[in-house]
Amino acid sequence: QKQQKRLNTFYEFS
Amino acid sequence: MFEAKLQQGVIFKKIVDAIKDLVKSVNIDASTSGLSMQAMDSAHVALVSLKLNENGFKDYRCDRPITLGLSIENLSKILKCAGNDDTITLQTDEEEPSSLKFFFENQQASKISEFSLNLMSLDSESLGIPDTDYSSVIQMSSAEFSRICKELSSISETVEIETSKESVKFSVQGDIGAGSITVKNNQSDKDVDRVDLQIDQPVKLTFALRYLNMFNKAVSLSSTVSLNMSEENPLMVEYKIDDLGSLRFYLAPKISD
Repeated sequence: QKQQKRLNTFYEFS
Repeated sequence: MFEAKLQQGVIFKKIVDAIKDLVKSVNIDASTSGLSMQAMDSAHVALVSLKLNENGFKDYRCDRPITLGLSIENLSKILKCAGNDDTITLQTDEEEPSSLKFFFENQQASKISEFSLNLMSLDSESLGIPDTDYSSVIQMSSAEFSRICKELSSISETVEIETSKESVKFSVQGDIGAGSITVKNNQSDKDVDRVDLQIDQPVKLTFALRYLNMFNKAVSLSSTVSLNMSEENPLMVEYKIDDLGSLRFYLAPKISD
């Protein structure tokens, strides 16, 4: 089962 | 003093219509180079990024950078009062504006509407998105991509997108069964058929279709859409807006832990 990732897994808050 | 006059006001209406199901409130940053906006959905799974260049406006003036916090719902209500052929002007004289003026003028300048929208102060939580060299880029008809997403979402909530040198395959698997749509490179001179694949590295990524269907509300902004992917990276969907800028959507993938 694939889990929906969130964008802050990939991008840093600036 | 900030003033931005868009000759084709309908573009602004289309942009707001394209994002209103995804984000509730946004900060529009106005600077000398133009307008930019970045906002995420409440789950932080998808992000919209808008850039409108100052030279795409009929008139544009921004003496110093300002941030305009807008409720998309309220902005929609105001824009409903603009005709599709109207010019739209945004304007404020204050440095820390508490409201933003809108002027809608018809072609004959015989009907002029003026509205003032109260602004919100929103915390500007923005993500740093690096300029990415995507290993798989697909340019295709936005209507065609929208149709593929709609059709496949009746079979599954999730689509797997797999690229290879000569084709891109959209696959779904659901309770009722499974299916796939394979689209090949096609240098057709007909826009709706043309598919341009630039595959440096093939990718296989999985996404939630409901977000893609929300992004596709932007089809009225551009007849072509580009899908930009790299392994283990969010998908970037870009709608270029002629002579003005671009509307980009980012979507985090689904990954098996």
